Amino acid sequence: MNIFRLAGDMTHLASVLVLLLKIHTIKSCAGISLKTQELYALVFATRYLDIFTDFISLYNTTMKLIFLGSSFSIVWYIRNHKIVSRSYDKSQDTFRHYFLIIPCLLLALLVNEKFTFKEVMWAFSIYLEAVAILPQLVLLQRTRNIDNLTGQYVFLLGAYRALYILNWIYRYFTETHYVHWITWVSGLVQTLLYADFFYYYFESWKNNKKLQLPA
Amino acid sequence: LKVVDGHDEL
Repeated sequence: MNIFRLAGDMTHLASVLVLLLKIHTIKSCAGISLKTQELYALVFATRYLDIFTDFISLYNTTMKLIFLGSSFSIVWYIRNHKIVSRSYDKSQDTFRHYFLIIPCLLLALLVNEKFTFKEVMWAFSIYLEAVAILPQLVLLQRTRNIDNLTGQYVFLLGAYRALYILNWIYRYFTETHYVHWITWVSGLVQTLLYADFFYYYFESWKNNKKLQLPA
Repeated sequence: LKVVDGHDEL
């Protein structure tokens, strides 16, 4: 565990906390894409199939449980909570899940570390995580007034990915035989998807203006 | 429970 990896995980955790804060305290999910949240739940469910069979560390198991629990409860809140669900605008959140799920599944069947159920599911989860933010980014573009918490949520998610890249660079130079093409390429694609958002996020921050993405 | 060094990232 290096400082970049820890900072990445903590940023990821912070993004989830910001979203839970918005949902729990403000009782609103306005501007949040249910599609993206459902994809994340699927990402964690398929990636952490090893949670009860393989042990890495207490830290690892705890974080897995947190990400599984939080992602499924966020989906539950948006879909079923009496007050929160009212702020969900279905007509704006139109991205189709299967446009992302099916290509990722096919790619996972072709490109994986080993052709076993667990490894194919793991590769699928890596590919799906890379593109799971797309429905959220599309929704942001359609939202005229992006509130601060939503902006911070997406910013923290992007920052988590950028820190993971630093972690890989660090591990590549400090560990022997540390080469992971699947995670590297997907992680790079995932981080690049945030580039446009980052640009406007920093612009709005610099000029002290409300965040708005050009349509 | 077995200790693995495969996918140690989250």
